[in-house]
Amino acid sequence: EDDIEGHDEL
Amino acid sequence: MNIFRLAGDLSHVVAIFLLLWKIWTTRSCKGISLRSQGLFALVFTLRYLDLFTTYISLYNTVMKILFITSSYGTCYLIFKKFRATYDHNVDNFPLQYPLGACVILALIFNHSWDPVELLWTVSIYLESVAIMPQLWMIQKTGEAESVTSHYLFALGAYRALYLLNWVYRYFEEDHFDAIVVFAGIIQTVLYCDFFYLYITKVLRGQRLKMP
Repeated sequence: EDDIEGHDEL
Repeated sequence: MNIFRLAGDLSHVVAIFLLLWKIWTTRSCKGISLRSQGLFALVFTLRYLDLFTTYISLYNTVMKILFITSSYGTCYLIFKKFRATYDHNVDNFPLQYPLGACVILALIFNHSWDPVELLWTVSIYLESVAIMPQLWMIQKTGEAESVTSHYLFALGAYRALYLLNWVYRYFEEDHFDAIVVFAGIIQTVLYCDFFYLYITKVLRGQRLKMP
């Protein structure tokens, strides 16, 4: 599933 | 964090400082596309709105602030300080098409309809094509200064290294984000022609000239 609680990449 | 991502981020930082250094030391922004730099400023603004909502790490926050401030700083140098040296006649890539396409794409393919998330999605798509005005400009003038070539190589390498990071994360962390991977592939493919010329010409001490 997609982690949309904050994108950890730049 | 893995080595590919760290190397990608560092490559991105090197690219930014190479460009600022070139403009500052030559007191000229000749050969640099304000349209591309403006798109990058827009990309970072849209993407890093989460600075106000989500804390990830000190590294993450510092890099985001660095990317935003340096992109606006670059635009300031081109648009104000060294405006006399800006080639506005050749920096005329039409922006409405990529902008429109990215907005439409973000409305179709996104993770959620949250406004901040939608703007993040636009920024991901927009970043993948933001270099087009710069490449267009080089195509029209037929050549690029060596520092500009190094800048472009470092900037292209950044997303190429991120591609390796996504492969790594897919296998090691079971993490996969189709949107960034798709955009990252497009972004890297756009640089391929340039990478070829850079390796075959610039690294051998020749000027980058378009065939």
